Amino acid sequence: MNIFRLTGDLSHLAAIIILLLKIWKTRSCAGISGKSQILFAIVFTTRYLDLLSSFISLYNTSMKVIYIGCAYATVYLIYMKFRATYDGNHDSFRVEFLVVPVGGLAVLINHDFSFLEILWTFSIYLESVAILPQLFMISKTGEAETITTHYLFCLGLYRALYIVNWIWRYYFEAFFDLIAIVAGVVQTILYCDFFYLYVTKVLKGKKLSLPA
Amino acid sequence: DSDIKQKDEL
Repeated sequence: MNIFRLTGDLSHLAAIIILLLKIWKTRSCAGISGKSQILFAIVFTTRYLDLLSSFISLYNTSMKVIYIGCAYATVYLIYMKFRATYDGNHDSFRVEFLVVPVGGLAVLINHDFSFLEILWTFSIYLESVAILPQLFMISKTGEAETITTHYLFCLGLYRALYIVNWIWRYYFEAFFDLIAIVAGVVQTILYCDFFYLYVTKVLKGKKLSLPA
Repeated sequence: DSDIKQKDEL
């Protein structure tokens, strides 16, 4: 474990908690893409199946349980408890265009053609594009609540910090996983225009609004 | 393919 990965995990945890609290406190999921949240729930489920088979550390296990629990709680709040506030019209990204190619790629390019390894690879590839429905929804509505932008910033920052963690591990542990690195770079690149808007607008106290 | 290292990252 290194400071970059720890900060990354905490940033990821913060994002998940911010979103859950935002929906719970405001009793509304306006502006939130339910599809992205479903994709994240799938990412965690397919990645953390080893919860049952291998124990790495208390930290590792507890974070996985928290991530999975919060992901499903968020999906439940969006599609069940506060479904009246779910903006389905603007959450119209065709996720099948993500899941099918990612599934095919996971079968073709992986470290080991085994069930758990292919699921892990699928979850890595899926995570890199899972935010697209959310970014697409913001481009359709033309704006995002400030709390949602903080959620997205923490979410984007987490994988950016993981890239630094991978550089660190390459030099100090001679460890690298090309699949995770390539997917992580793609994932972080997808946030770039959001990062620009966040820094130039939200951090200056303005509302994030896109030229619709 | 690389030997299956223990996946210790989240």
